[in-house]
Amino acid sequence: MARVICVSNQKGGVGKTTTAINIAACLSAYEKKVLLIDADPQANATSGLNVIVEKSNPTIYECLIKDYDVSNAVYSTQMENLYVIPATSDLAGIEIELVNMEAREYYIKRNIIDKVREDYDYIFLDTPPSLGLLTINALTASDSVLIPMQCEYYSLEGVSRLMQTIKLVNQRLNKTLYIEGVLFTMFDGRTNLTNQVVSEVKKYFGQKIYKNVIPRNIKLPESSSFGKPIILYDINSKGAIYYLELTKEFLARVA
Amino acid sequence: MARVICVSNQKGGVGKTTTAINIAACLSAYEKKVLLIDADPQANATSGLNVIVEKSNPTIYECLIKDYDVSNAVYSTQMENLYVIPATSDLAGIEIELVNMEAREYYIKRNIIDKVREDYDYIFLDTPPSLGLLTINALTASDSVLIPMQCEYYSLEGVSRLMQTIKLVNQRLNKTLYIEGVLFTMFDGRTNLTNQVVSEVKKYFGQKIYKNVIPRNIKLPESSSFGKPIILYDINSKGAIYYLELTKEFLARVA
Ligand SMILES: Nc1ncnc2c1ncn2[C@@H]1O[C@H](COP(=O)(O)OP(=O)(O)OP(=O)(O)O)[C@@H](O)[C@H]1O
Ligand SMILES: Nc1ncnc2c1ncn2[C@@H]1O[C@H](COP(=O)(O)OP(=O)(O)OP(=O)(O)O)[C@@H](O)[C@H]1O
Ligand SMILES: [Mg+2]
Ligand SMILES: [Mg+2]
Repeated sequence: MARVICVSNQKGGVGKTTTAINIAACLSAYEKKVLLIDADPQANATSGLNVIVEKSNPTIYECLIKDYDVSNAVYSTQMENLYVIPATSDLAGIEIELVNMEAREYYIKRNIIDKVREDYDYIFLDTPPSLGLLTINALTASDSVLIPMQCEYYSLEGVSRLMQTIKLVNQRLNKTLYIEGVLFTMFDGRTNLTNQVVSEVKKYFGQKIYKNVIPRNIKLPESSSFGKPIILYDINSKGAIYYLELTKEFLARVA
Repeated sequence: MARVICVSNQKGGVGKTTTAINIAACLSAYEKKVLLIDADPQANATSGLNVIVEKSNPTIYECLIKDYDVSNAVYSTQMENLYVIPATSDLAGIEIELVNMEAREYYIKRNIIDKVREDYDYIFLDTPPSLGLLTINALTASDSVLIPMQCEYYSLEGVSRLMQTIKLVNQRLNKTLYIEGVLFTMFDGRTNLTNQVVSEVKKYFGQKIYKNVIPRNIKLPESSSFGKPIILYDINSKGAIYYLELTKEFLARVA
């Protein structure tokens, strides 16, 4: 039975997709069977793993709206134990399509997670930079939330709204939802700004903050342009080491 | 009669808010009367200019939904000629509230722009990282679109969807909408990745690309945590020089 983890932060560009792809890939390298679900219409997790969607094949959109057989929407990747349910820009219309539906927050849970959960060790959901219905669906379908966080003011500012939303989902839609952890991304420990933000975030999240941080490393954006996780693109790069170390800490916590 | 410019790119974290605040501030320093409208529920443009919204005062949300007198929602800032219509997180609900309304794409244009346009030289709209109804409203209300762009793969990938949306708005909602310019942000000219993306973007946008780029500069995120535009926070910083030079190029184009 898989643990389901939603990677979420409504602040844009904080490293949600980069973290979802690379933790999932590192776990699959540690022989875990992992599914990554792209719940963002930008479909960056899909292209970041070089998943090519044929026009006729189902994606997350078909699983949600047309109740397709989910197993047809699962694609393999270049990593042996890593699978993806891809997205396309069709997903952008889903929030309006679901607005007037009964139990609109449970579509990801009922149409996807409940059907595949037995087949994997871990399931990750990459979410868009918003707190709309797609992200609510992802939070409702997850056991826990992993929050990537840039150590800058706008990212810090958004945390209280994110926590309000998580609390609401926890009260009304998913009683067991908890914070998996907070990850500092694009981290530069030399600046005052970073140290100020870190001390603020520590007050909020304390032990939930991963000891491993992910400093800025050019190999990470490079790897996405080659459609590969960092450990396939350049196993010796600092970016690969950062995510491998983080994944060890992640595994130690869930054990 | 103001020129109305929408700062937009659905990719998260590419420098929309930083660009909107700093171009608006530089123009106001050049004695132009400027209004910045925060159309993003994250309300980063509002806090980035240290605009404190009293609970009882109207914001963009009240102007759109309750047809408040817009002039009550206009706040002054620390820059003499710069004014702001702020946002709060209340704005997050607007997309669902507008979905079933008549002429839902024209709310920003009819309830705000048409009422204040005579009072300013320039009006800028900061938008959220999405192509939802708020961004469509902002595009419909604008003369042109300024597109901040990070030179990385995911940002490049999103351009075709952004252009599709702009084309649709241009065909159906706003016949005169055009591309004001494309601005390279957090620019690092030393990497291969940047040079690859730049050559791709040049094929798409050609002359529309500003010659001035905005390299990464720590004073920019620092200035946002002090609630000041860069020219007030540190006029001698590289960040200030980059935006002052860009603004000169912007003015030369609109002349
Ligand atoms: N540690 C890092 N070092 C350098 N670049 C990074 C790092 N992490 C992410 N990036 C780059 O920063 C950009 C933003 O990251 P990413 O797209 O993963 O964020 P996101 O939160 O998923 O964005 P969005 O809000 O648009 O979904 C990408 O171009 C990515 O390649
Ligand atoms: N040239 C720059 N150098 C260094 N940091 C920058 C630069 N431009 C923006 N930043 C920082 O990068 C982060 C993202 O920028 P910003 O919030 O302006 O992007 P955005 O596109 O408005 O994000 P969102 O998609 O969430 O609205 C912010 O923390 C900002 O302070
Ligand atoms: Mg992403
Ligand atoms: Mg912004």
